[in-house]
Amino acid sequence: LLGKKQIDADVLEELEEILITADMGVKTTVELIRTLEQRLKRNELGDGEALKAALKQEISDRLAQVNSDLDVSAAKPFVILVIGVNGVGKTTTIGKLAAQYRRAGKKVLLAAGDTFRAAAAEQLEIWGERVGAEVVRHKEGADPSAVAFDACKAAVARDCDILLIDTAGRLHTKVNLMEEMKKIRRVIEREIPGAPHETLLVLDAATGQNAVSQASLFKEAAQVTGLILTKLDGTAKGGIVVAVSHEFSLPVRYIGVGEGVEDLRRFEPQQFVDAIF
Amino acid sequence: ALSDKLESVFKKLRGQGVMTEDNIKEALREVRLALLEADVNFKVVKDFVERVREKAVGTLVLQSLSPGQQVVKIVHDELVALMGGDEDNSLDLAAKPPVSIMMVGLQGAGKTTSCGKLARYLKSQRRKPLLVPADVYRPAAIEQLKTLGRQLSMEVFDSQADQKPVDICSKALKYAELSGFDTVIFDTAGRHQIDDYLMDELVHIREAVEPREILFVADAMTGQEAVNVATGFNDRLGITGVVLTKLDGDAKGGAALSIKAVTGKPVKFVGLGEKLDALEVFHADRLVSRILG
Ligand SMILES: Nc1nc2c(ncn2[C@@H]2O[C@H](COP(=O)(O)OP(=O)(O)OP(=O)(O)O)[C@@H](O)[C@H]2O)c(=O)[nH]1
Ligand SMILES: Nc1nc2c(ncn2[C@@H]2O[C@H](COP(=O)(O)OP(=O)(O)OP(=O)(O)O)[C@@H](O)[C@H]2O)c(=O)[nH]1
Ligand SMILES: [Mg+2]
Ligand SMILES: [Mg+2]
Repeated sequence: LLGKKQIDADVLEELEEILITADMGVKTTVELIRTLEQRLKRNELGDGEALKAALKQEISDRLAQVNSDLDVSAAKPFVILVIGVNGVGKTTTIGKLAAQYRRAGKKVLLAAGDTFRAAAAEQLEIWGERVGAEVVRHKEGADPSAVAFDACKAAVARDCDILLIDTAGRLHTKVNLMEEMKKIRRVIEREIPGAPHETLLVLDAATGQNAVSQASLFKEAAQVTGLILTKLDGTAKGGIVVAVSHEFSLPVRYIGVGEGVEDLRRFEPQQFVDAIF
Repeated sequence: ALSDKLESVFKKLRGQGVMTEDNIKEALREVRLALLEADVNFKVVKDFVERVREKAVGTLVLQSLSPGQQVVKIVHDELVALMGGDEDNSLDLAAKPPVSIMMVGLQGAGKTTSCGKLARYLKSQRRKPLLVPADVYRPAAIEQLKTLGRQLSMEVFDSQADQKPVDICSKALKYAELSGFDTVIFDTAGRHQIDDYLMDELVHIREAVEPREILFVADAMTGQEAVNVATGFNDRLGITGVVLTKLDGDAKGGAALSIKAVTGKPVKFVGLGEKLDALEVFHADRLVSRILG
């Protein structure tokens, strides 16, 4: 009996290392390991393999609970606002989403809502050319709310199916930038009732526990309704998505697996968990 | 903060003379948790806590400090030492001009922006840098660096997206030599350390321009994978220093510790904002205070 206790303790230590190095975060790791310890105490789990299987099931259950697909037929134009901190892949993801909707025969409009960063609008315009979507843009330094306003008007006037609104990267701790984002949202709401119909928070798979702080402040300020997890084609496991998805009840709509126009996949909880172990 | 947690852990140690394996066990657990919560890599934390344990066990509990403060001091000093203490982390520009600097790293880390910031910094140091856009993959990447050059009134080499990055870099270096630039800053495309083709490209660029500095640009919010990424870039290419970006957020920045621990290369600069004046020379004690905060 003592032998089993020691083996279990060793296995739990190994599993703890896997969880931490996958960026699950300290809080989530402690919760998950405690859950396993309780099941061990109740003699519910046999050997190391059973422990690992139970852990994988627990994680994929958490993800599956919140999982849901994005239904863009729910409104016309269906307005998607894309937000997140700097450099995570917002603009590129918009290009990929636009391509996907274009392939489905939809009329897509893009809004170059990043009026701050050098060549941001030019970057989105190239994506627009690539996928066959028009781009509404202003000059660098313009008011991003004005771009959102014009884009909403154009989406209705041009009978578009989907409007994707790009925004500048912003750190969630910058109050003035979060206020700017709130204003963009208000303008969209006023122009198209019910819009934005989806607000996507983009997270980089290599992000550590700061993702929780990002999700918390972005959700509070902009009523996020879905997540995108990018750069999963690298070596990062993206474990932070488990805590974020669970804590804020946010489904992972898509994952980014490369820099090309086709590198967007539906999120599969089981595949995601298998990749961690 | 860690200091508060250690204060309460050590309430029981009051009156005891020496730190022992036993009485610091709980304290070390708190140190481990604090570092993991700061995104420091699992293995790096393990090695570091072991070093703290070695330093702490057997030391006398000083009259002037509480045991908690004493452990915090050991942790603080060991972290600063790990980050290079006050070793020279200045840019190595000691070569016949034009001196080349390559900026490398993962997608979206802040390389292009940091190139602009570095050019501005070098100009303030009375140098005359040439900015070279060598990212032909990302849409409007060349335009992005050209725009930054315009904002700084500094010259940007006229790369075209249909050229090969190695050719751009060779041509740009020749141009810099002929035109009297004393420094050349090469912006490269973001890439994963496991992308063999793109990592080879960096090696070819390195061979072509013989840089004095190869700066690994890393996002301060990076988690556990910082170790594998930094090792990949360092083993394959050889980095000479690190630029830690987006430190103006609330990410603890533990990735910096991980990167220094596994590569031994110093953090030379930190990015503290999106504007081109938001670049500062790295100070170890500031980052350590942030992590222990
Ligand atoms: N490998 C890989 N790279 C990606 C992925 N998504 C985006 N990128 C790259 O990440 C970098 C940043 O992408 P952007 O789309 O500019 O990110 P952003 O969030 O719009 O950046 P800002 O607007 O500056 O905040 C680019 O080099 C993209 O090609 C992905 O899924 N995989
Ligand atoms: N807040 C903040 N943002 C930064 C900092 N450095 C860069 N950024 C932002 O991060 C985003 C990405 O910066 P880029 O310079 O395009 O990154 P990159 O590494 O060149 O990206 P790729 O070329 O696609 O790999 C942009 O929105 C920048 O404005 C920083 O220190 N603080
Ligand atoms: Mg963008
Ligand atoms: Mg770049």
